Amino acid sequence: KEKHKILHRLLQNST
Amino acid sequence: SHLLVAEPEKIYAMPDPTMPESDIKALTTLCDLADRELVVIIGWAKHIPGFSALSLGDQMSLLQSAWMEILILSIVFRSLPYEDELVYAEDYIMDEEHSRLTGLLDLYVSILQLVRKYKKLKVEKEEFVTLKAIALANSDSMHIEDMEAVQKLQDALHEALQDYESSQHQEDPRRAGKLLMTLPLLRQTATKAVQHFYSIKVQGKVPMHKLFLEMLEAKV
Repeated sequence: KEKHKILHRLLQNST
Repeated sequence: SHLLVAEPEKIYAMPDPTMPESDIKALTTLCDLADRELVVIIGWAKHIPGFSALSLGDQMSLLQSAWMEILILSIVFRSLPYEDELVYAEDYIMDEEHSRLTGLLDLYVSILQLVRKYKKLKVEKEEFVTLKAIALANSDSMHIEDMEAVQKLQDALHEALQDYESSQHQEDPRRAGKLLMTLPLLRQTATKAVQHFYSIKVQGKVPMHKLFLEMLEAKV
């Protein structure tokens, strides 16, 4: 998952 | 109706006016556009009823498998009013010659084949937004943790398509099937596109933003 950190972060953002 | 509301705003390529025209410039413009569209697609996916109820891992897996199909389907839909041109963005429309000069002729031919299919079907916006969501839910990722939950999402979207067709297209009881039968060519085209942009990445001549790189690497 570390490799996909931007996707991970964008999915976690509430907007 | 949820999917129609979730549909993203128009997007613009805004090619760098200070950069001389070249194949590298065109590819740089397209990769930058794709990177920004990916951010939009991730936001869009969250508005698909049921998507956010999936585990974060499964949300990631679906997007990593389907992002190029979603990008291409959007290009296809924007290109429907045009003749032999691909609308990558409102301000970035490529014809055959421009595609050839950019090394994207194969992709141009494949995407146009999809455009012709949807033109023949006279696909409507309601159908297009549902197909896009189906492409995401049906992306055949090998890393799904909770297949039952993903199946539920597929079923709900499939049902939405069938409901729409049975109320709006009673004249053609096979219309939903015809629309779903366009998805193999979409998958094939997206696979080619990912391979092509991955080889551009390996050549290293075109600058690419991090999210686009991350998604390209996830697919290969």
